[in-house]
Amino acid sequence: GTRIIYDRKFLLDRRNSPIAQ
Amino acid sequence: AKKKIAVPGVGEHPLQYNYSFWYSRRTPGRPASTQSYESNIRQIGSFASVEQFWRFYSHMIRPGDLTGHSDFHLFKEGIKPMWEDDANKQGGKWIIRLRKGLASRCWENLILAMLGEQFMVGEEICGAVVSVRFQEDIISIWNKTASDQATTARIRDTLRRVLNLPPNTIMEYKTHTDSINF
Repeated sequence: GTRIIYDRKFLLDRRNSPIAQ
Repeated sequence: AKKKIAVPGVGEHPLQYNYSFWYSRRTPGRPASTQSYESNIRQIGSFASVEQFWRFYSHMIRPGDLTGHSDFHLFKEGIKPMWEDDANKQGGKWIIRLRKGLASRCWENLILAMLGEQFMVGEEICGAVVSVRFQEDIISIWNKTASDQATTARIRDTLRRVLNLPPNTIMEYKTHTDSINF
């Protein structure tokens, strides 16, 4: 199956997304 | 009590695997037997998405700010951060000793690489640990099959890349059976 791969920048950018607050 | 299995929230970015954070701290003066190890380790919680990860991580103390003999463990949900777990029995770990001051940054880079599936070794990764000690700190990443040299080499090469360590940094692979015998 497809693996869900995220790079460091993508993960860091989600840090301050409204949904994570 | 059985912990609820985490699921991604609406609009969140799911991870390839669910993970659980654990914390342990050695009680001074107690022998480090298996039983005391298990009783000193606490599960903090589980997550299934990028956003849920940040909700835990953002509220956790950074490893570099911990005092005493403590560890954070981040393992796939359902795998205990212990040699005795079925997923770890045949496994081993890469160990990197860090001079004081590097643990927080290295731990973050390590777990982001693990959550983002940067290691490209199929189901092999079990989890990661940061161990805060008096003289130095240690980070490690555990995999299922210690005898699989292609996998352990790929994990080592990915570690070098994602941690951006000086070229002379010593990396050591230990099988869990070696650790038990020791």
